[in-house]
Amino acid sequence: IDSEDDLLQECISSAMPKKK
Amino acid sequence: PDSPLARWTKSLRSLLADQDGAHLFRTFLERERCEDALDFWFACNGFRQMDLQDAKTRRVARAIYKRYVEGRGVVAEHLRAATRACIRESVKKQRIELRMFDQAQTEIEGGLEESAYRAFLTSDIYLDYV
Repeated sequence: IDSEDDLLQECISSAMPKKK
Repeated sequence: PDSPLARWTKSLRSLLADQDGAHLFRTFLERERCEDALDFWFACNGFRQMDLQDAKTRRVARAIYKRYVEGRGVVAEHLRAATRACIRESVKKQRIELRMFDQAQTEIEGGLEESAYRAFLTSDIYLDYV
């Protein structure tokens, strides 16, 4: 099971701009 | 005219929509020890895209609250007391909504826009890149 920190990091990464 | 650099100076939002721009801005904020403000801003965007039916969503809401809102970090410091109280209530009562961090995000974005973003555009980190 993922830790809350991992989930938070995943959430942040999902919103970061991706390479064009 | 439509180079990334031209977009970066247009607005904070256009800077953050660009991968290199967001990365460089975060490096600048790290030096100022306020990168949490940017991470929080992205966390709010990510959170709004989550699925309320997913059990993960509740845990992420609590993680955002614990990491940025409840403590004494740079985000908590810049939020209005009423905004923090409102989020605390939502988390404690498990009233999780996808827009529960919107007000806080607006306040942090305003703060970034007024100080850090302007300072970034005259910083050596930015000028070296240009």
